[in-house]
Amino acid sequence: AGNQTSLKNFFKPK
Amino acid sequence: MFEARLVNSATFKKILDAIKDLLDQASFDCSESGIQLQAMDNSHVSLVSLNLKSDGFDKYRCDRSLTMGMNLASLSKVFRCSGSDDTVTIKAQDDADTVTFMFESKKQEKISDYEMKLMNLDQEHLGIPETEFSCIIKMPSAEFARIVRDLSQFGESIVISCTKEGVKFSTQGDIGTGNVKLAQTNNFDKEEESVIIDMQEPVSLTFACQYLNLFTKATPLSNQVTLSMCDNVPLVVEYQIPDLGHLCYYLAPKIEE
Repeated sequence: AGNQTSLKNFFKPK
Repeated sequence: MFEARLVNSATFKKILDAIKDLLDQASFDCSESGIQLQAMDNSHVSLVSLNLKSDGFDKYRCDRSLTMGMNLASLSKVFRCSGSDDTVTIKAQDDADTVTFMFESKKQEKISDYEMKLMNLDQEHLGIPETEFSCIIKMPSAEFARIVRDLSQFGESIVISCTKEGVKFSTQGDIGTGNVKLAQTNNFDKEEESVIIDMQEPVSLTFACQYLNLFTKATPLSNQVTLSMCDNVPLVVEYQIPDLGHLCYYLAPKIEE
């Protein structure tokens, strides 16, 4: 159920 | 020169067990303030963030900040050689390409050391924005592990819904559905057994069982786990490591197809 999102959508490289 | 001594090497072993199935390799960033590790799994769905403060160690010295890239399967092999009551001392020279682990038994009648090659890892540190979470749930870590394990039998995802009455874990799969509801407890005497919910707004998010199960490998580290949730933001699963620091996992949510 549902599509897995990527963490990179939420956290950006420093 | 870097040197860190931990009387209870079993704690480090537990930390390793809690991250080695998520990460193949990781960099340990050592500085005066302690040891930190931040790494995403290969699929970029979850992130591990470990923070061990220097004063939690029995001895700690770090003259110059250093980053030690390690293969975690190799590190596990090293720690498999330690006894449960052993003390561990981790040592590295500045700019070294190896790290040494020395294990000492309680009565010091057995001392072993293992030198391991370090790796140069391309590490990318991610900025984790400050979040005002809608719901923060504190619950027994063993209960969380049990619920995740039970529900994983039925489906690939778990929906975690939190209201001020309690928290509900739900799953559905080919054979049917499963729901576990936990009410907030009033048993304030035994904090370790309590379910405490701090809710600003109700929230419901869907997460992959596979990752939640891997996070629960940290259960031996702490009696309690904290789940922090906010709409459209990764879940934070936090285990406090008594007197030493914390281990946090971040998990990107699943969204409607």
